[in-house]
Amino acid sequence: AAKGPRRRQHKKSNDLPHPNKLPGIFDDVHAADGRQVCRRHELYVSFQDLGWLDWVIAPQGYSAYYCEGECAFPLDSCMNATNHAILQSLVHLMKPEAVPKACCAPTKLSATSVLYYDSNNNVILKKHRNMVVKSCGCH
Amino acid sequence: SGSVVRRRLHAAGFLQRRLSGGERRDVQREILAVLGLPGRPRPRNPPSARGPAAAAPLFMLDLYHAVAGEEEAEEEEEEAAVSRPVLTGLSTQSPPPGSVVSRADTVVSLVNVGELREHRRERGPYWKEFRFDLTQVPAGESVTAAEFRIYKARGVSGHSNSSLHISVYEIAAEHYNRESDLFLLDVQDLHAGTEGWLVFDVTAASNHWLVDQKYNLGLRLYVETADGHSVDPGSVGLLGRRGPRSKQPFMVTFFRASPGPARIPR
Repeated sequence: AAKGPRRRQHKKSNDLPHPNKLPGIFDDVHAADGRQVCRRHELYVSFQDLGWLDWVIAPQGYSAYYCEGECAFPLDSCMNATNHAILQSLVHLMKPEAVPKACCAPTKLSATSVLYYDSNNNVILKKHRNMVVKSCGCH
Repeated sequence: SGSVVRRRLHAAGFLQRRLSGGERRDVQREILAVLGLPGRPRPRNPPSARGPAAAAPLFMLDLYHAVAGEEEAEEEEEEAAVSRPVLTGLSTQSPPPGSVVSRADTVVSLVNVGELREHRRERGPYWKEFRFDLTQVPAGESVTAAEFRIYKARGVSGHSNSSLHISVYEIAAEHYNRESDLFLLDVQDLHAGTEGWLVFDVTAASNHWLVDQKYNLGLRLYVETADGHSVDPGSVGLLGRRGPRSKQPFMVTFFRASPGPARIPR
């Protein structure tokens, strides 16, 4: 199920907010011209909705997230842009027809584990790598 | 093909397309493939028909929470540079997780599919045998550790003050007219009054699983007193398939994916 962006409570801390916690991880941060900048959005994969809870023991689902938004010039620091993406967005500015903007895609993925019964009633715990988007960026 | 695609507004204001039956099956098959499953497992008895949880699922649920907790700790550690929380001891009821948990890609707990007890015919030693079906060994992964777990309750025989010597063998080969070929895997010496889960390292047995495609593993357990007398394993409190479900013996095997393409191209 894809949910609309929701405001997340930032923990009170004296340190500088972590780049991922800058406005934009969940909030609707827009570029100067109102378009939404590249960032992570919530996406929950529900094993319950898939009707799998007769063999999946845990979890009932997991937050996978996805990346979406504009990689338009100037690429702010919170967009995790590669040097190449910065150059590409410059060239796009000059030749929009010839060169596209950089893509908003995951820059860091993490694993998720699933505990389930197999057909012989053995119980299996499997770690699946690269299943959860931890951060997005312009590539 | 003219199939009516009904769109409806999802609560969050996004259009949601209703999938056709075929599309739903494709979606499930695709997610199962990502999860590395050839198809949708069909456990023999659905959750509602299962009695109280057996030992293996209880152990594996503890393992799952330990691993999930570690994954979250890694995330928090990266976000806020917080020190990694130490895995605290788990309830004495369930056995502690294996030591190679966090590096494993797959952990398989195998239920004991068969059990045999030797009755002393010609003054031979007592023993107890356990059978495991290894057909679910994940392809393309190598074994990093394998443990045989058996619960020891307080014994009924008169050995309560002595110490016991317990040894576990792999049944390497069985013969019709003579004793099986045995391969020693692990031994433990403990006080007869000990109670709780005993963990035997049977990793050495895994050498044959993948090479010889030997998928029927037999383990044989012997118990002796300090002065070498053979003792019936049941009489000193070692529980088998007739014990309570939460204390029945099982095996746990830890696998690590061998380096190769992250996902087999299709």
